[in-house]
Order: sequence, then C-alpha cells, then structure tokens
Amino acid sequence: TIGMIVIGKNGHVAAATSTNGATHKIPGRVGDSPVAGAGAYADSTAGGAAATGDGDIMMRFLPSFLAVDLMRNGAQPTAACEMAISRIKKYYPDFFGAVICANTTGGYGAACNKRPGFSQFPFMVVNPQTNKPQLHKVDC
Amino acid sequence: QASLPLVINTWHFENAASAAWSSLQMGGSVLDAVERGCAQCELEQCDGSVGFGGSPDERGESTLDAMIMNGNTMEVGAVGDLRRVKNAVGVARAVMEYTEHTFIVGESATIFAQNMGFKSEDLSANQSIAIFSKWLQSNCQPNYRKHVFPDPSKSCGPYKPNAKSRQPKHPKGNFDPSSHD
Repeated sequence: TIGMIVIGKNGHVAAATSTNGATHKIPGRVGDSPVAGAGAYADSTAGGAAATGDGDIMMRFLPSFLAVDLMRNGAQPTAACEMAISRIKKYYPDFFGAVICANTTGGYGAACNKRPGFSQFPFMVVNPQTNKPQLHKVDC
Repeated sequence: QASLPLVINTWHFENAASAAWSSLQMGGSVLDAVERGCAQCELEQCDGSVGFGGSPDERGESTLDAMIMNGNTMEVGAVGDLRRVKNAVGVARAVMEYTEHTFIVGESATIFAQNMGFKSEDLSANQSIAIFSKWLQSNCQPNYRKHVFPDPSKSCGPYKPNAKSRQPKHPKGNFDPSSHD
C-alpha cells in the first residue's frame, strides 16, 4: 500500500492512498486505505498523515486523523505518529502497522509497531534540501 | 529538517516520490502531485501491494481501494473494492471532483468509473493467478474466516456459521506482512 502526503510551499496539504488490499480477503472486504482518517488524512491547518499495515485493525482507530489532530495540538510529527501506533498497540499488541506524519512547516516523522520480522519501517522523503527522493528508516 | 514543499510516502517507493515531486516542480497542485505519486505505484504495482495483479481475494480477483483528500477544503474522494479499473486513485479523484459523495464502492464504483471515462480491464496478472492457485492447493491457508465450518484452519469453503465451534482463531503470528493495506 502506498500512502502519500504532499505539502505545498504555501502549506496546502493533500493526502492520497492506493492499495490492492489484503491477500486472500473475503470478496467485498475493504481495508483502511480509502477511509478518510484511517488510511490517510489531510488538514491544511495542521498537517497530514497516512497509515499502512493490517487495515482490518488499523481502521478501527482512525490513526491518520488522530495523528493530524495531535499535530494540531502542537505535537511533533514523530510523537504524533508514535501516539497513533500506541493507541492501537494497547488493544492489538502485535498488530502490523506504521504511520507517517508531516506538519504544515515541513516537519515529518514516522512510527511503527515492532513485531517479529518487522523492526524498521522505510519511507521516502523529498524536500528542497534533498531535491530527490531519500530513503528514511524508523526503528519500531 | 522543516522546509517546504514536502513529499513523504510509505515504504521504499522511490519512483512514486519522484513522480509527485516532478509534478510539483512542473507547477502541479498538491492534489495533482499526490495523485500522480500514487498512480505511479499503481502502474508499477509497487511491491505487489498496489495496483492490479496483486493480493487476490478468495475468488482470485484483485480489487482496489484508494482515496484522495484536499486539506484546504476537506473534500475527499474514495473508492473501495473497485473492480476491473486499474487507476483507482484517479477514480477516487473523480468521486471528489464530479460528485457530492465521498466514498463509492464495489461494482457500482466500476460503473461510475466507466461513465467517467476510465477503461475497464482485467486486473488479474500472472502473479495474482499464481498466488491464488498456490492458496487453493494449500487448502485455502491462510484466510480470514473464524467460527465457521468446515474448520477454516484446515479447509476451503464454502463456509457456514458455526456458533458452536469456538476453535481458536488462527494464531495472528502467521499473519503475512506482505498482505497489508
């Protein structure tokens, strides 16, 4: 699944996702990706976030909305992402999932839930300092 | 670290990030850029979890979910369980731009997409067919069924509810991380 946030020079935030979902899903099953506030969320007054992972579980917590609202209340992007993950972890300790967050000044961060075989989460960033895609990894 | 404009996306999908950044550099809006970036992954079938030919359902069919959101106006367009149309994020944008709705799903989303000029085509590919046939040969394991019979941890369906059977759900541990949203 790809979740993407783009923030323009003027602070305009847009978010989008695209996925083909879970493998061997029951026909008709839709994951978190297309649900605003779950797969992704954008609010030019606060920032944007996008989630990836086990959508059946993550959608119940609206992690992208939560992360954006935490940034609205002053949280740094990484902290906002971490809180969104920990909210889910409380009920589903070994869920598979990660969130990326960005605020309207161009700050960004990510967080993920550590589980066997998943201890780092890769994400791409481009901004005027890099001018080309740079791979980042966050330790879960 | 903080500077604008900014593109950030999940996973190591470098070409998607490039496509979004180029769109911005060419004067595109942030909505254009985010759509372009996700569409790049649909074209490239990024790690098999985006676009056609991946993640077949219990019938072997690939179905697509996508959304797009405008943080200035809070407009959202989304599709779920989209069938036979490859450019899911494009259809999501069409929902946002040509309807008052937010979310259109299933077969009707496909008909909406066709009416909006999107091409209808088979979303299966060698990969999804191979994944599906391997799954059938392994008694439909893993699957997302529980409290049904026959025992979903041992056999394929069709399944019927089985209120009596309380066999433990598949241990989550066998969750396949490549099968994600």
